[in-house]
Amino acid sequence: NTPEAIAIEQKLAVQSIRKFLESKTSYDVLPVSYRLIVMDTSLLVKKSLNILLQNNIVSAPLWDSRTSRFAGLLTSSDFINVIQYYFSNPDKFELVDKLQLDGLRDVERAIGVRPLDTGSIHPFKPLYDACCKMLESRSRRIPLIDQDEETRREIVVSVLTQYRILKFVALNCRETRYLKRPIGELGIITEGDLLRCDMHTPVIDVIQLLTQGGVSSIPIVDEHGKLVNVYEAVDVLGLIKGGIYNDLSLSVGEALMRRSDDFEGVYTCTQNDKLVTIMDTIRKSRVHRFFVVNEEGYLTGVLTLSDILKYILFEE
Amino acid sequence: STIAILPSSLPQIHRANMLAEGSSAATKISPLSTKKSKTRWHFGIRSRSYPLDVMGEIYLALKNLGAEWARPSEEDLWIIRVRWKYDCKQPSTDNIPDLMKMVIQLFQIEANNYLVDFKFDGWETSQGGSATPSSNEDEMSTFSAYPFLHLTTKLIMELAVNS
Amino acid sequence: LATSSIKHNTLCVASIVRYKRKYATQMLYAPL
Repeated sequence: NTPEAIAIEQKLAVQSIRKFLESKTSYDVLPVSYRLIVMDTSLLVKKSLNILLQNNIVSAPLWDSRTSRFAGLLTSSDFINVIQYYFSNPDKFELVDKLQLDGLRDVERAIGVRPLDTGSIHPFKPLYDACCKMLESRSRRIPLIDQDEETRREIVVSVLTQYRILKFVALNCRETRYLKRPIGELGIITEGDLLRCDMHTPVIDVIQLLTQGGVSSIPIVDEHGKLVNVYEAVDVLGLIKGGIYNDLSLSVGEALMRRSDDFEGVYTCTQNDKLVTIMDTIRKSRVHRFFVVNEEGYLTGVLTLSDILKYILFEE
Repeated sequence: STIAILPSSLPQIHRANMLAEGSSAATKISPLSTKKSKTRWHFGIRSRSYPLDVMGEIYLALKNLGAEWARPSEEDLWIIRVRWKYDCKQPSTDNIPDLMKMVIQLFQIEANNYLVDFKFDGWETSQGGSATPSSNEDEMSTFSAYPFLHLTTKLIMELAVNS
Repeated sequence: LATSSIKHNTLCVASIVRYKRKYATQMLYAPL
């Protein structure tokens, strides 16, 4: 178990996992039977929010019945855009309340944000290609699109997420057990001055940080810099449930009390942890990032699923 | 491994900390309910109306929506073979079929309890030709249900609004 | 075709479709 031997084993294991990703297709990741919830773009935004919450999902493909085409993905970024639009135009409540899903692109233009390009890929392309496309598009999910045989219209077969792909690897690649180098040595942790806030920061400011940083979570630290909680982009869905925008004046600590009691908690790790245990945690739990802390619990960095996927696809 | 869950991030502990801090809003904010009201699913749509009334409602709704149907023969009064021009903004090139076929059938579940079932029945092109000879039912495996689902929502809404 | 009860002016319809060797329950939510 010399460091050299461990390094060689890790290199070979990563290359083998990569070959696995090249040999499988996105279709292979799909369960034998699954459901896909799609929303008609003429639905009201506030209704779509209820549908996501009711089905315990945070995203759904959209379908434009007028053109009979797939119309992109509804994600938490869309709700963040609506919140920012409303916060800059508080007199426009009527418009926000009546906003339909096909109006979300106008909201993006109104607040000057780039549409989230989710790209898409055919279900029978290599899983490796789907991962690369997903990382290119900065989205954490990628729609699988095929074509209806008779009408040649698009079919949304499913949507793959980074979490689902890494879980598929953790469940099917025995080589993950050889990933025993400390993550602090791999150069894959996002360190330095992470965007952060404290419990009293207004939640609207935290939402602005999410957009400004292009990130999906903001760590919350105490006055000494110790990690105490995290505000995630998906928490926005609970904040404006029922189309009520009054809670934007809350502090982030108060807004977090909206989280449902089955929230699993924020996962932390240290520089000394290895990908073998990180992948095992992904196999067993719905975890989307690991906040890196030192022995006393002070925040030093974050390891996201994108960081792990990039390492497997491109490093070593 | 030093992977752990941050205790202060667990909802119950976070709530206790916020209340201990005396935050005024904290007492008013309740967590999202975890129990999701289960969607109750039905096959097709149910009706307790008189069977011929149900059929009349369906024909009326189809007419209002601009659909066509084959004249029913004596023995299958309770089946409607529908053909529906799927007018979508996509430039319809001639070889893309734009006439959706659907079979609507009334079933009796028990006395005074009926079920209207909707079934997709393939495509045709406006020029009357049948759709590209799609491989038979068994092989055809890239089928998008969304146009079919969309037309049934329009029909169900027409029936709901009329009734 | 499977249908849900109409709630809050929203209707959900679904059908189970075979995609290659797998089965997708495609659900569409639409406003009344």
